[in-house]
Amino acid sequence: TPSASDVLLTEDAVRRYLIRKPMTTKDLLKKFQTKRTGLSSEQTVNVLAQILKRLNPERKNINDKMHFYLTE
Amino acid sequence: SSSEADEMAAALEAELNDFM
Repeated sequence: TPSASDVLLTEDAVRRYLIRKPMTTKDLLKKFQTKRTGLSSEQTVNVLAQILKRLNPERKNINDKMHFYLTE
Repeated sequence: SSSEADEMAAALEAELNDFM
């Protein structure tokens, strides 16, 4: 059972990160590590994919890597 | 581990590729 101090993988949390700066999928996964959220790897991938589909962030390549970002 | 992170990133990108 997650405690209040654990990291929550929510749409709002992802939105806040992507407004702050462009991030790769790996950057995002680093923010929501399984040991901090208590989710499995598969759950993390599935939930993050659903959130990104809903948010439909802008995409751009930085150093040949695809980054997502949002504007307010 | 970083290889697990790589696998998760690849899985996530594969999920999103259908959508993008």
